[in-house]
Amino acid sequence: TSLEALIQRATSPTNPGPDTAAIDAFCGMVNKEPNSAHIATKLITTQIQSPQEWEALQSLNLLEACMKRCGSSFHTEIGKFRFLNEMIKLVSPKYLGSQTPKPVRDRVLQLMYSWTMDYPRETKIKEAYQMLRKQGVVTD
Amino acid sequence: PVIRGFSDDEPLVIA
Repeated sequence: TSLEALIQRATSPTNPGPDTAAIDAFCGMVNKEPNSAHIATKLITTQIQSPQEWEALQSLNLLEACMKRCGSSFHTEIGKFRFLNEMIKLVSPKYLGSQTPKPVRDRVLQLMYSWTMDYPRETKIKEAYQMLRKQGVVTD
Repeated sequence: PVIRGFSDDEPLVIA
């Protein structure tokens, strides 16, 4: 099964709970297939912007699992503004912030904050997070 | 001369 099929299973809005088998398979494939980190990141970007809250939240959980379990090539992709900008648009009132469900907005900010600590070498993540604080999107 | 490599990233969006 391809990454596309696996992410659909892992984030399906009809899932009663987390589909850990699909999450495991997705992370496993990202680690196994060379150059799959870029494709995986693009797929996750699409899914986190789902207007269906449960689908978006499952996508953020998949993203967190990949950050924890996939290698540095995945961290590098997430550490680019190309990806971080999509997370910023979800929480910024200038973009999609007003349509994004609050649990999704909170989860995006929580992930970015934790990444600033867990992946200090990905300096663009810290830069993006500090910008969100400066703009008042993140409050203490 | 400055070689303008293709930057594989884009600028940070301002919220």
